[in-house]
Amino acid sequence: ELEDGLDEAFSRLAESRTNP
Amino acid sequence: GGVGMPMGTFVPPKTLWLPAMKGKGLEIMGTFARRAGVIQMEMTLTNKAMSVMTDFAIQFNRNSFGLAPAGPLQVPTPLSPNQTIDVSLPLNNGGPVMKMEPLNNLQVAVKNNIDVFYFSCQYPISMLFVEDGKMDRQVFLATWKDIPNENEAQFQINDCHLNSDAASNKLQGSNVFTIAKRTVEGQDMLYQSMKLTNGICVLTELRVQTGSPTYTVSLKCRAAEVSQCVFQCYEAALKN
Repeated sequence: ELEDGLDEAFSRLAESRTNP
Repeated sequence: GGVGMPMGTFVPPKTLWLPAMKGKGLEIMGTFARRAGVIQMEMTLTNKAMSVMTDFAIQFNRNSFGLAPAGPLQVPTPLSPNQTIDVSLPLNNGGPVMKMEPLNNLQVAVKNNIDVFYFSCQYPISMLFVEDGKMDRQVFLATWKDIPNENEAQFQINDCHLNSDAASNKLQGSNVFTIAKRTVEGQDMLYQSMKLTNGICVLTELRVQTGSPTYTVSLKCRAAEVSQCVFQCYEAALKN
């Protein structure tokens, strides 16, 4: 569950950096 | 370009550190390498004087990361006129610290039976990237968030023709570790970490746009002054 959360967090980070 | 080692570590080509004119006939070419976790100062000494050279010794001025010789400079003496010898000096980071400008500058004194000679050289900061610099993913996310935006530096690398996986592999040879990769709108975003011998951690985001030779590197570090030197290592590792 933690791993899924981290995967999701990196996706959000990448998304936020591309579309701030 | 430099010589690629089996592990992929980038070793810059040797450059002229002490011209014979300034060394009363002693010429020193040198570079730095990190081999199996040990920083090495690799030098080629040439005797361009008309007499033999003996009694070599080396000393560093205090420097930003406390680099110091881990032992004496081993030169089989005497060094005859016209003789050239390669020597390798292991270093540690237990020496006295003083911030240098640029940060990676090293002032060196080399002595022989003729005189004492001084020169400055610059080491790639990647020599200080330790083998266990891969940050835990959760720690990376928390640290990235925690480091203020003012501490973020952004650089571009032009004319780079590797894809993101090849770039990741090349950087890993210099102890730059990819923690996560995401693709957003045709851009590969690599999240990477490295740790310096003095414990400073650097977090980066490397953006590779498919079909574009320009990479963007964003660096976050609490000690923001290291960013420029880290960027130089990215450029050297990826372009060689």
